Amino acid sequence: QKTFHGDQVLRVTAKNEAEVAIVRSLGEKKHLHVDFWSEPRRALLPIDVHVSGEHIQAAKAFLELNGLSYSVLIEDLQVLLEEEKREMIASRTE
Amino acid sequence: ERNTRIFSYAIYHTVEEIFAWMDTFVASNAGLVSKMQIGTSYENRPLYVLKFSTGGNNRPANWINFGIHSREWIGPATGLWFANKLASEYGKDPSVTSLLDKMDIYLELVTNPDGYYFTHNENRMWRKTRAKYSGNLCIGVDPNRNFDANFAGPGASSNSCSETYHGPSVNSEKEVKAIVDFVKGHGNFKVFIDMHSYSQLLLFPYGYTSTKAKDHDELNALSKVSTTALRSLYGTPYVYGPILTTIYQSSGSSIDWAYDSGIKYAFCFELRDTGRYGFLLPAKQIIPTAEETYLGLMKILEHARDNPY
Repeated sequence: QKTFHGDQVLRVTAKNEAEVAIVRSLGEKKHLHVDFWSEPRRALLPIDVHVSGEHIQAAKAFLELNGLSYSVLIEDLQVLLEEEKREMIASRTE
Repeated sequence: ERNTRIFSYAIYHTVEEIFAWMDTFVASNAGLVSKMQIGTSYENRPLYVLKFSTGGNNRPANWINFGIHSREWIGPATGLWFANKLASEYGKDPSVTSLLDKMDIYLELVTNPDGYYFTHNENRMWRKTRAKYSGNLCIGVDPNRNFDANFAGPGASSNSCSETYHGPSVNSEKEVKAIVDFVKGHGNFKVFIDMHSYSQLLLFPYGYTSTKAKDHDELNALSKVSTTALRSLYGTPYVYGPILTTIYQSSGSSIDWAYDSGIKYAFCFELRDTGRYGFLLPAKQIIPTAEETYLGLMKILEHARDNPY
C-alpha cells in the first residue's frame, strides 16, 4: 500500500494571473510529481497542491524563488491517513 | 450489515460494505427501492443504481451519481445517508412524498468502484478509473473528462499520466458508457447531478465553453436558492456559477454532456471542505455534510418537480 510519509499539501495564493501561470508551471515539472488537489484557476483563489516528502523542499524553493506566498495546509498526509484508518477499524470492531 | 438501522452512516465504508448495505436497504424498503445493475467496471465490478419509485411507467426522473473521482470519499458517504433519508422521509415529509409520487430518483452511490477499491487498498489518493490501454505509460482515465462534451478539448489532458487524462476515445470508460447508455435509454431524466468534493461549489454548464447555457438565468437563480438552503443549517458558504467562469475550463464533463443531451437541470456539487482537510475530510463531518447537502439537493429536485418541461 502506498504511503505518504512526509508528504505535504501546500496552499498557494496567487496575487495575479502571472503568478497563477507560475504555479501552473509547477505542475509541468514532471520530476516533482505534484498533484493539484485544487487546480490553479484565477488570481486570489486558493490553489492546493500535494507534494511528496522527497520533493517538498524543491517545490517550496520554487515558490519562494518566484515570490509566491504559501501556507502548509496538511503537515503530514500520512498522519491523517492513519487517523482515518484507525477510525474505520475502531468503528468496524464496535 | 444485517440491519440498515444499525449501520453507521458516520464512518467511511469499503465498496464491499456499501454493496452489502444496498441489499439490506432494498430489502428493508421493498416497494420503494430497488437495485439495478447498469453495467460492469473495467475490473468487472457491478455498477449498481438504487431506484426510488412509487410506481408508474418511465416517470420523469432524477439522476445523482457519487464518487466518480474515487478519492472523494465524502461523495458515496453522503449518498448513503441521502438514500436512507429519502426512504425514511417518504410518507412523512410532504415534500419528499410529493416528489416521489411524481418522479423517480436514481442514485449511483459508487460510480467508480475500481478506483474506490484502489483507494482503500493501494493508493488513498487515486482519482481515475483503473483502465489500462496499450501504448499508454500510465493507468487510468479521468471519467469526468470522458463524456461526449467537446471531448479532448481544452481543460483535459492527452497525457495518460495526468490526473485529467481524457482517455483514448469518448465513452471509452465502461463506467462512463454505462451512465450514458442508461440515461439515454431511459429518455426521461429531468435532473442530472454529479457529486464531487471539495471546495464548496455548485456548478452548472458550461465547462467547455464560455458561452452561457440557454437556461443560464434559471440555473443561476436555482443555484442561489439551493446554496442558501444548504448554508442555512451550518453556515457553510458555497459559491455557484458555470464551471468555466467559476473554476476552470474542462472538456468532456458529465453535466455538460447531460445538458447538451437535453437535461436542463444539470449540476455538479463540490462538497466540503474549503481545504483544511481536502480529500481527507474527517468522518465526523460526514453527517453534517450530508445533512446540509440534502437541503440543497431537495431545492433542485423540488424545482424540477414543480417546473416540468
